[in-house]
Amino acid sequence: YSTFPQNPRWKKEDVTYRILNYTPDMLQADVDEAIAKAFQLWSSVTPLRFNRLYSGDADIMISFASGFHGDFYSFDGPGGTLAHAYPPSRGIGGDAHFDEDENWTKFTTYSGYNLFLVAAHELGHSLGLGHSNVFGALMYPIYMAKDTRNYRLHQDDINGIQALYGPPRESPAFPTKAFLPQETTEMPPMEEPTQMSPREEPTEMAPTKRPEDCDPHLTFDAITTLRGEILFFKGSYVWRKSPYFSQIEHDTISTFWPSLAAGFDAAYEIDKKDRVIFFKDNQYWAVSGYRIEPGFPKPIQNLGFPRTVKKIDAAVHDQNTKKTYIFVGNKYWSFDENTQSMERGYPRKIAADFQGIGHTVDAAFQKNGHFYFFHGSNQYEVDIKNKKLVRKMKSNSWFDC
Amino acid sequence: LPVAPETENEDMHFAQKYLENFYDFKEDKSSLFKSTNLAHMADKIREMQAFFGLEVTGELNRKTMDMMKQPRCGIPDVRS
Repeated sequence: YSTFPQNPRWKKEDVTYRILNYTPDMLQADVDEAIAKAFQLWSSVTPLRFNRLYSGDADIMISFASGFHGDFYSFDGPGGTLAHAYPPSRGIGGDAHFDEDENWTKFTTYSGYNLFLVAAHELGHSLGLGHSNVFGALMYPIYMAKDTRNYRLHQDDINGIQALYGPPRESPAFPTKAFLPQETTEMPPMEEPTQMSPREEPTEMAPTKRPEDCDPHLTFDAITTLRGEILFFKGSYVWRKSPYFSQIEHDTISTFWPSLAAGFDAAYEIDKKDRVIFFKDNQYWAVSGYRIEPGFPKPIQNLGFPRTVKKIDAAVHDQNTKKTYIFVGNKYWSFDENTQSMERGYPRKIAADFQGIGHTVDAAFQKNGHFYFFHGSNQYEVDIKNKKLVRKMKSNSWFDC
Repeated sequence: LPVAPETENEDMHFAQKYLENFYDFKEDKSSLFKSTNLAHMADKIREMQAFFGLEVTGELNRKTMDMMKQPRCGIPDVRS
């Protein structure tokens, strides 16, 4: 942990706070609760008591603001800086400011920032703590989405705040020692199931062990390019072929997108938009890098599929025509990314248009002027312009086997 | 994940702003030598890499950029 220069701290045990305004992202009652819970974290391990004021000057003034808001540090729009707070002193000292351009949420989701977590961090500054370089500590400067049920301060945070204020006067209701060092625990499930976290669904397709790269029977659920790399998905596993490193990298889906369920059905990249679409069952998600775009998942019927289509097999985007081919059974559909609508005349039989592909498609991607269609442990290289089969390979030919 | 290709050119500027905001980096505008500022910036990158437990190289590599682009608190990690 760290403290500010000269260790500023409140010289009293009764500290007041006032919420000056509210974010429209949340119910006011939820904001009140998040702030109160954040204060309670600190009061539970110190002799401090926090009393809310509804008018006049409070020691800690809490507000939401965008861009320049009258202090030394302007906010920067969505992402980047989420909030800041000043160490104890008169005037602006102790005040906590939250960037209104963020999407503030009550729960831990990947479409917004949990106000309780951010407020708890900022109030640490309001009480005199600087940033900690201990990963998992609340005062670590990076926002880390985590379960906030029964949230406990990290031991490093407790050591820091007690160095300034000492331990609570009476025996606390629960031990002041953190239960578990958070850096050694896996991220727990999401606090509340939301539309974006279908993680609790069983993933039948997820193998318990990652298959060997060079297993001749290796099959894939979905494949996509992403910023020049190729990602191969199977169950919860990802094989990552990158021009930036020579070896195939092995990861899990949760490494990149912790809130997405394993077992994608299909994926494709629209590189000009820096966007990847993932399909699972009758829903789809859009991501940009690590970020899941807000408003997802959406039902695949939004793309123009009839209700009879419950899931899709594969998808691939043609960068030249801006059409995305989506494969369902022995047919495929063409989705126009420019007009965001399904093209007329579809679905059509795969075999009718892609000569030599007489079966369903498990996964597909585009690279260097070719489509690569996967079926079982085989892979079919297809010329994009004339849709003709060029050659057949094993599915793991990209792994230098 | 790699940074988006179209944003790659902006990384240097982004990193400079990040180091100014959080690591007390100050560009020496009076210096005639670009290398002086680059060396100073490399020192600050090392400081930032050490803080976050990254490999300390002084180079603006992918992991360092990824860390810089994480959403975070606006209070500096170090003070002058």
